[in-house]
Amino acid sequence: MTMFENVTRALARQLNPHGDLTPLDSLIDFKSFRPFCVVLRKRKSTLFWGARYLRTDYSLLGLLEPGTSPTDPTDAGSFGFKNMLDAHLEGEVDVPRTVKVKGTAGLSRNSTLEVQTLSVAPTALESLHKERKLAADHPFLKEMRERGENLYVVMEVVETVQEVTLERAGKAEGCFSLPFFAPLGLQGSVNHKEAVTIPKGCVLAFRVRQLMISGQDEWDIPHLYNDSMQTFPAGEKPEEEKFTLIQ
Amino acid sequence: ASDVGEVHEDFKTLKEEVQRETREVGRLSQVGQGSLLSSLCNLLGKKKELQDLEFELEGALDKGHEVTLEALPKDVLLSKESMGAILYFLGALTVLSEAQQKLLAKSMEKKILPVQLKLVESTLEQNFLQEKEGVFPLRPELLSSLREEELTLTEALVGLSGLEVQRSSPQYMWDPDTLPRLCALYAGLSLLQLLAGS
Repeated sequence: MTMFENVTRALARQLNPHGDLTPLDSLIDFKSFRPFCVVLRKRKSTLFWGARYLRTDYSLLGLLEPGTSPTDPTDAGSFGFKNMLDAHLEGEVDVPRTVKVKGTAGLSRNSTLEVQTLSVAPTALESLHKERKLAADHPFLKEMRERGENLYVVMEVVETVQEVTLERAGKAEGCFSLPFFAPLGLQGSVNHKEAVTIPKGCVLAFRVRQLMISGQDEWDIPHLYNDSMQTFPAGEKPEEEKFTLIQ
Repeated sequence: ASDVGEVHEDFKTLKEEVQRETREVGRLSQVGQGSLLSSLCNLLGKKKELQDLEFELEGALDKGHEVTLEALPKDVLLSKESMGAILYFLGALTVLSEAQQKLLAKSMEKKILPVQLKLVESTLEQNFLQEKEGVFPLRPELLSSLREEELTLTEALVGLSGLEVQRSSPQYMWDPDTLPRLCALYAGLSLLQLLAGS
């Protein structure tokens, strides 16, 4: 698991234990998980190891007919528990937590992590809903409709307030240096030094709500959703039952 | 799989979910299970390729098209449910690090998956809702059948998921933050044990 994943998972658990705050897996994708971004959910996901969402590169605002956008679409709120988070992360990014089975390791971290939430303001959503219909001919929507995909809209994010660099260094010995681990190539994977710089405004975790579409251009984002709800009206997806895996 | 937004309750829920998906894989023919196993053996330790396979299968589930897997010795027909179950386990395996995937393959070779599964299951059963870190006694019989090398292998495998086992005491350190990774390991072990056993 990468440092970034360690940090985002720790954060999500700290802020919202057993809740629906989803940690971001990949630093490179953070711009695709801003408020209003449309994401797909993996067909087989489970909250036991994280519901996983896939980026689409589309924002809800880009899928609506042209019109006015809310000038301030989001509410921001800073967290006041920086110290608590720091204390938690101090342990979480500790490589030996996973490697110290037998090893020795050092951890250095030269900065702290400050985060804030951004969420789509209910009034902004209401006015969008009233004023702008879906662009029914949008190629992305057509493709998703054909595939019967469920679409989700990022409604709330936890993002960094300042750029932060996290470092960790691991030097595992003992069990990982045993001869039978060498052919597995494990020594290299646990003897490492790594650092990651997380930019300011980087999304670390997010919450989504399901986008519901009726007819060609009507849309809504209900507060509650479950697996039985379909973004696109039922009966529009072709039925396939069998798949062949071929050599 | 659990609904998004639905909070899972306890280990029993996870166990039932994993058993449900395992049953689906178990419905594959012997040839199908063998094919899947050989395919996975080739991919364990190659996280990117495992993820690519996952996306490819997701695409197949969407469109119903044929999927090519290099490692498969024969054509295998999969039902929608089996495909879903395979995706479920691929999702679990891709949560694990490449090192863990290699250790799983090695454990399979050494036929110690049942012991490792029991260890993880027992730990999860006792601590699933435990929200505080702590040191807990380890039932000695869980590891007593393992030889030195196998014990080291097992310690490394669970250790990389954050479960630190100390054989000298014997005890283990529980950290609630490791729960998702241990759940994924539990699912991965369950699948591989099924396939290796059959």
